[in-house]
Amino acid sequence: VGIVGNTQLKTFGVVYDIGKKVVGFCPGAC
Amino acid sequence: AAGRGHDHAMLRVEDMLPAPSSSSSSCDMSREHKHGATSSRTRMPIVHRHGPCSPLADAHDGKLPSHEEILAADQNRAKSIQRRVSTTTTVSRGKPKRNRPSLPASSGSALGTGNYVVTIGLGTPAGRYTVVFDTGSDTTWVQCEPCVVVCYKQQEKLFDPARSSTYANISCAAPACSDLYIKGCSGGHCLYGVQYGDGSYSIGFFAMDTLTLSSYDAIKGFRFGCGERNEGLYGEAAGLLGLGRGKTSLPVQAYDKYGGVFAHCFPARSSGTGYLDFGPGSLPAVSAKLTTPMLVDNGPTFYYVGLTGIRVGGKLLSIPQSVFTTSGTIVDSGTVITRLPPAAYSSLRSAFASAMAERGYKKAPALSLLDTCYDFTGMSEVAIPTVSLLFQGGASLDVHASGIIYAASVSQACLGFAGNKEDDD
Repeated sequence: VGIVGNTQLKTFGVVYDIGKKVVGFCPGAC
Repeated sequence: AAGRGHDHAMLRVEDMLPAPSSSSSSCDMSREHKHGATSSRTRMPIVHRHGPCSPLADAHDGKLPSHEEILAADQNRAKSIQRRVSTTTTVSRGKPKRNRPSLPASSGSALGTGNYVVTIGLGTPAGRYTVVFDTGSDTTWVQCEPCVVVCYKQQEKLFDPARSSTYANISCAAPACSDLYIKGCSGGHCLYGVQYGDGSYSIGFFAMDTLTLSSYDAIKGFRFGCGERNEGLYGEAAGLLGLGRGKTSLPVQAYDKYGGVFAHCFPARSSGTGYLDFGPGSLPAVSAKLTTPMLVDNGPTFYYVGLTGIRVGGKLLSIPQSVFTTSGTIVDSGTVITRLPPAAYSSLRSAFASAMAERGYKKAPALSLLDTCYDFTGMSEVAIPTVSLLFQGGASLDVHASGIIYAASVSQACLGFAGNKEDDD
C-alpha cells in the first residue's frame, strides 16, 4: 500500500469525515 | 518557505532542519493553538514528540534519536502496515474466515519515532497525559497503576484508576469487549491487547472513564486500555490516542458528539504547534475540490484514499493509473515519509533530480531510505521543484516546501519520499 506520511501533510488541515466518507486537504491551515 | 511559484518553491535552508536537530530552539505556541473549544469544535494542540514544545522534550536527557533511527523506525511502521493490509485484503478477497481464538498478530502498526503527540485528560479529577497521536490504529491506551507486570519509563505520573471516581472496568460479557481485535478475560474483566509491528505491545484492562479533550469538553464513559504490561518504543509518552476508523477509536466512540468529523494540522517546523480538532467546526475551510472519497471498503482502521497522479514542477508525470490502483493508498499520521509504488517513485525521483540538476545543486549521499539528497552548504535559500499529489475527485495536495525536503543537515537534504519494494506492496 502507498502511504501519505506526516512530512508531506505539514501545514495542511487534513479533515476526516467518517459519516460522509471523505478526506479533505486544506492548505495553509497551521 | 518564503514563497511558491508554479513550478518551484523557495525554502530557507535554516528552516529545513526538523527535530531532533532543532530541538534547542524555542517553542512557538501561538494563542490560537492553546486548548479551546467553540460550540461546534474542540481544539487540542499537536506538537512534535521531539520538538521544543513537547511535554516530553525534557525527558530525553539529550539522547534524541538520530535521523537514521527515525527513518529505520519509519520503515518498520510502513512494513507492518503493509503486512496488515495484505492480511485484511486477502481475507476480504474470499479466504474462508476461520473461527479464530486469536486475532491477527499485528493489530496496529509500528509506532516509529517521528510521531506527534497531544495531551489528554483522563479520570476524575482529570490527570494530564501526553500520548502518541495515531490515525493508523484504533484503541487508545495509557500505562496504569499498579503496573502489574511491567511498564516503561514515562515522563508523567502513571494513570491510577484508584484515584478516579469515574473509572470502571468493562466486563467480559459487555458488547464493548467484543469490539477489540485482541481480547481476553480475567476474573470477569475484559482484557485488551495491542501489538505493533516492531514488537511493541500493551496489555491490560479494557476500561471506561472520562476523557477530557479541552477545558470545556469531556467524553464520559470513554473506553480505553488501562495498560498493566507495556513494552516497546514508546519514548516517554504515557500511551497512545487511537484515531482510526475502528469501533474502539475516539472518533467512532464520540460519533454522536462530533459527527465522526475531526481534523489535524502538523506545523512546518518542529518548534511550531499544530492542532487536532473534533466536530463539524473542523470543516468550513474544505471545499469540494479539496476533498477525496474515503475508500472504506478497502479494509478496517486505515483511511484509504485514491491517489491518481503526481505533478513535479507543475508537470503531470506519465504514470499509468494501474500503478496506483494495484496497491491502494492510505493517509497515516504516524508514518513520517510518504511511500509510493516503485514505478511512481521512480518517475518522481527522476523528474525531481532532473529539475535540481538544471539548477546546479550538488548531490549528497543517501540518508537511509531517502536516496535523492543534496548538499546546500553555504546557501541561505534554495528553489526546489513543487510536488503535488492528485486524488480521486480532483483534490490536489500541493506539498508545502517543508514537506518536500527532509533534511538531516544542511549538507544532506533529501527528497522526502520513498519507494515501496514491490508494485503490489
